[in-house]
Formats: sequence, structure tokens, C-alpha cells
Amino acid sequence: EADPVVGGGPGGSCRARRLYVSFREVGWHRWVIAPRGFLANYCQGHCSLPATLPGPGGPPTLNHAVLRALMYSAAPGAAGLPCCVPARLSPISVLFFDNSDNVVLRHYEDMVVDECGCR
Amino acid sequence: PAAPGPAAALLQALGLCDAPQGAPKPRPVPPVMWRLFRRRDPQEARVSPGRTPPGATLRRPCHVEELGVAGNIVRHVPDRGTRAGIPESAAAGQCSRWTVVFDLSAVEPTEQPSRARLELRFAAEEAAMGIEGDWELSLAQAAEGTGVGPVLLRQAVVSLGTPVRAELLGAAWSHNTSVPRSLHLVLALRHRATSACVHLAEASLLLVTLDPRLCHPLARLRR
Repeated sequence: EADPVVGGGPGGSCRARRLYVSFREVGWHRWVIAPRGFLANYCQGHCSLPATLPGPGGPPTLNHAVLRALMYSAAPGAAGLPCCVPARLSPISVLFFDNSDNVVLRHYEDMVVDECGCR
Repeated sequence: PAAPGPAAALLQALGLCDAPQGAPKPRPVPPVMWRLFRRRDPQEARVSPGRTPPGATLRRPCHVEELGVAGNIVRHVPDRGTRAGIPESAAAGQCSRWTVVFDLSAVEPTEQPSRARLELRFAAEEAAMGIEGDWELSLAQAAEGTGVGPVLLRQAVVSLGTPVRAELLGAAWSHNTSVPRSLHLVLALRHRATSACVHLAEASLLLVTLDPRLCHPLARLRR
């Protein structure tokens, strides 16, 4: 399940959008004990100026991204805009039965997008 | 059949070679696994969905704080043996010995073991009820047939009221070797002062391993 992006297209400046991954949708609900799913989220939005510039409390912005946004505003055809990508991620843990009927707890890093940034 | 399309890709991303086939035999989830899951899953503890509270202390990746060891996979492996006592020991008027079997074939060669905690629950006969202290647990490798290999571990047991735990890493296999595909052990529990006997009600293994392929160095915190 994902938030619909209003008005089609990238929809506003670069930020995290809600994306819920349901283990039932993938058909794993019989062997995944918990969680039922998790909020993975995703990044989308414009990285033109001023969105590319560092905002208060936002993720650190790469100078190169600012440079590209400046170049783009001066000469749109030269190089594209920076990309809106995950800037800070969190882990999740999954509890499940494996093929040998063991109860397994696995920890996965970088599974949830907490913040997006222009790169 | 291999999982089709995106499910296969997600499985691979999760380091699982295939999804368990069919519905597993229903079995209660051991409380220790629930506890570890609840403490470990940030989304369970998060105040608002989708956000790590600013300033939250980052858990060390690939470390199981509750058990104090490195690791990103914890398995609760039930005993596959029959836990029937070994007949010849009972015939000799001694207390029973038991064979326990742990199937560790699900552990991949790249996984490095950091903890292997054997957990035993005993049910004492009437005569042994209330006899505290002075029990001794001994563990040996099972040999072919009903043979018994060398003793791997001897441990004093103070009380039978709580689960008896024994660390196997370094005893049943050495620290820097990969996990064996299966583990056959012979257990015996004796009381030093009396001839009281107990029987083994349940045996399980809590195995912690570290899969380096799923580990990333701690992200550089914001300067």
C-alpha cells in the first residue's frame, strides 16, 4: 500500500512517502509470526531549488546536489536534477518459522526509510 | 516451486533462499523469542509509525544486546530426539541418560556462531522434589548406536525449579568453527548425595549467529 501521489508526477519536493509492505500480500503470513508487515516508505519528489537546499532539521545535503540544481536552473538541458533518495534508514526484525520448524528472529539493517535527501 | 517474481527478490534481499513450504506445524512461540523480538524491533517501540524518534540511541547493528553477543540471527531449535532414557543406564539402577538431537541444517556456512545456549527443563519424581543443590549435569557427544563419546561438559546444577542452561559454544564445538549440521548429545543428571532421579521434560537450543552479508557498518551519525 502506498500513499497516492497527488496530481500525478513526482508530487512536491523530495520527501519520504508512506509505503506499507504486507507479508500477507506476499503470501508469507503462514510462516512469518511477526510483524504482519512493516512501513518501508519510499522517497519521491523534486530536487530542484530550493528543495535541494538544506532545510531546518533535514538530512545533510551534498554540495554536489546543490551544484547540480544550480546548473539545472541555469541550463536545464546540461545535466538532470539530483535524485531524491533515502538519506536515513532504520532496521526491522522478523520472527518466523523456518523449514525446519525452528523459530527464527532475523534482524535486517536499512529496511525503513526515515528520511530522504537529494543526491 | 521457487517463489515467483518480486517475492523471490524480497526473499533474497532478506537472506532467505526459499520460503518455508506449506504451513508450519503449529507450535507456540517460545517466550524468549517474543521478548527478543519486542525489544529488537524498532517499529514495535516507535512512538509514531515510520519515524525513529530524533535523538533515539541507535542500537548497535548486528549485536544482540539482551544476550550480550554479536549476531543478527537468533534461532530457537527444538530437540528432535525422543528424549527416551538410554535403557542400559536404567537397567544398571542408575538414573536415565537421554539423547537429544538438534537439526542445525538451516544454518548457512557463512553464519558465525556467537552463542549456543542449551536449555533443559526437568520434571522431578516425587522423591526428588525439593532436593536442592548438589545435582551435576554432564554432556557427552553421542557416538554411533547408543554409544557415548567423551564428556564435553560437567556443570553443577543448583535448582531444578528453573530451566537449566549450559553454554555449548566452546564445549560441543569450538568457537571459530562453523555450526555443525546436527548435534547429537547424551545428557545425564545425577544427585551427588542421593540416588534421586528426574526425567527430562524439554530440551531446546538458543543459537545466535552473525551473517556478515547482512551487516553494514554503523551509519555515520549526523555531524
